[in-house]
Amino acid sequence: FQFTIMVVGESGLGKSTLINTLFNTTLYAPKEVLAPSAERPKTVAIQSISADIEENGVRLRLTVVDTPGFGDFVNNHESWKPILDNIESRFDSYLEQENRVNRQKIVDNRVHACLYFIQPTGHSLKPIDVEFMRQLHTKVNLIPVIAKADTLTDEEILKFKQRILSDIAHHQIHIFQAPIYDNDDEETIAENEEIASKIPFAVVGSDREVRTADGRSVRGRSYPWGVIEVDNEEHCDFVKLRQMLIRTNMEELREHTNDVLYENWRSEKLIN
Amino acid sequence: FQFTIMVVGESGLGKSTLINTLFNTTLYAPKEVLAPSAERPKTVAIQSISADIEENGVRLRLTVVDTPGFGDFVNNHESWKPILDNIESRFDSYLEQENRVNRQKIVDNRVHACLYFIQPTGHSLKPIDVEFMRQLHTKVNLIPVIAKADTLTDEEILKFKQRILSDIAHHQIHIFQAPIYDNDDEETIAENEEIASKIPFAVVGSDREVRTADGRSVRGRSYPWGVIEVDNEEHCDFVKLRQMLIRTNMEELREHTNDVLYENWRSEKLIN
Ligand SMILES: Nc1nc2c(ncn2[C@@H]2O[C@H](COP(=O)(O)OP(=O)(O)O)[C@@H](O)[C@H]2O)c(=O)[nH]1
Ligand SMILES: Nc1nc2c(ncn2[C@@H]2O[C@H](COP(=O)(O)OP(=O)(O)O)[C@@H](O)[C@H]2O)c(=O)[nH]1
Repeated sequence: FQFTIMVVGESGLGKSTLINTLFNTTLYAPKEVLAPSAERPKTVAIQSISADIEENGVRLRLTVVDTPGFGDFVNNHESWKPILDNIESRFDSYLEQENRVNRQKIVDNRVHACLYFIQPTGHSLKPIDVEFMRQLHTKVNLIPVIAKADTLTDEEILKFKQRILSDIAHHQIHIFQAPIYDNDDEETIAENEEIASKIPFAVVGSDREVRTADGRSVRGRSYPWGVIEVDNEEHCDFVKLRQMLIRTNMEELREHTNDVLYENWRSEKLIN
Repeated sequence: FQFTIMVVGESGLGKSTLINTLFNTTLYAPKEVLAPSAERPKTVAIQSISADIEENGVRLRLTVVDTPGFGDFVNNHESWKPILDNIESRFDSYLEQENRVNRQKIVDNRVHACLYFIQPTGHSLKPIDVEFMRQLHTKVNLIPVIAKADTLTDEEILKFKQRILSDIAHHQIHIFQAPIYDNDDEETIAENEEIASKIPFAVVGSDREVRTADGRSVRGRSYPWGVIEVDNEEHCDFVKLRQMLIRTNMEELREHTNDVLYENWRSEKLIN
């Protein structure tokens, strides 16, 4: 089946690296940064890259939608607009397929999740973060993550998460809530509560192996003062993000997109 | 004597922390971040804070000029302008004092150095960085630093520094060069060349003491995977920045401001 995830955040927040880390594949080759003299683009671009991957024995067509330029200009006025347009054009194309006589082969290209990368300032959400999330939260499942979380100490991460959640509440932004079903077994409920308690996930990505002080080979980043391990839950929330996105909630993300976000958009569209 | 340093960069790049670390004093109390509901300022502010400090047995009146808001808005159009105006108004006030009959007590409030904080993206300078430096490099001694350098591995720092220097060269930006005098002794020359080779400095700041694995108490940041030590030259260029700013070049910075930057501004002003 199809799963489309959009990735949004300013350049240099480790987005490409995180996607490679999440899906254990070099979906994005190491970035060719534009030469100093190159003409820089003036607007936000929308780029898609797809791959057939296998997760938990399930084969899926993963599409990652990249949004280079978002937040990168001196003026980022309405930089959310091309992104919103893209999400809605995918709704349009789904609606058009739904309205056909033959509906056997509907291709679902709608965006099922949007990973929004927050700069690890340690302070609060930035105006551009708030603006983006307010413009898009009724059209896509928003999953905010704290980028490059190895910039922050454990104490700073706790304070920052609290502050982000209160900014989100204050601005009445809806972020994706992993549903917890009462009829699930105790273990699953506990697991989902544990995942939910870590939101927004403080993530670190790495597409290379490094050696730890005690000789293990791990995915991580090697600094003179130590090695951060991406898959170590004491070091960051990468594992939790991966669990939520791929193991426990891929189905919920697709359903919520179809049953709620798309339906609301469709009703509004047909009323107008 | 007087030394005025201006600090510029977006919120959350560790500027206040670095100033406290540089001068070993809590010049800036831990930041009170605005509440989620607080009205955010809409323009760049210019704020000054002064303290009498002693460095190398020399007592000096240190003034730090802060520029909150720079780079923090969705639109940062001309966010350099209030900063340039402030620098030039200080030139104006110096010129006015120079033109007086009694010139015994000239107070030199001109900005002697501007620490410009570069976000550790690992890619290249951002448009806002280039624009700021191009607008200000003929009016103030620019000292670009890579902020929160503990975000980058040694390898990433080397590549990033090279890229920043080629961006600077491409845009014909003049940054402060620590002069190397041929008539200095060998040791001083070697030291100054060593300092110059590290520019732009990759800095880390910390105003708290932490304990290392081997029991030492150091200024640094404690992560689950290790402790970064601010004063350890294997970990970052903080010591080099401090040497250049305070030990070796405070006099050059003031002289260059007076003999070159101010004089050029004054000639241009009198011609027009
Ligand atoms: N500190 C830190 N650096 C990272 C992380 N992920 C990627 N990087 C580095 O950050 C730089 C930019 O990463 P990239 O994935 O190209 O960012 P993008 O521009 O958002 O796609 C590269 O030097 C990466 O090695 C992370 O989790 N923590
Ligand atoms: N990783 C890292 N974090 C830092 C560094 N310096 C300060 N911080 C943290 O970054 C956050 C913002 O620092 P602050 O000095 O208030 O930044 P400012 O907004 O630029 O003045 C705080 O949580 C600091 O503890 C540094 O060198 N490296």
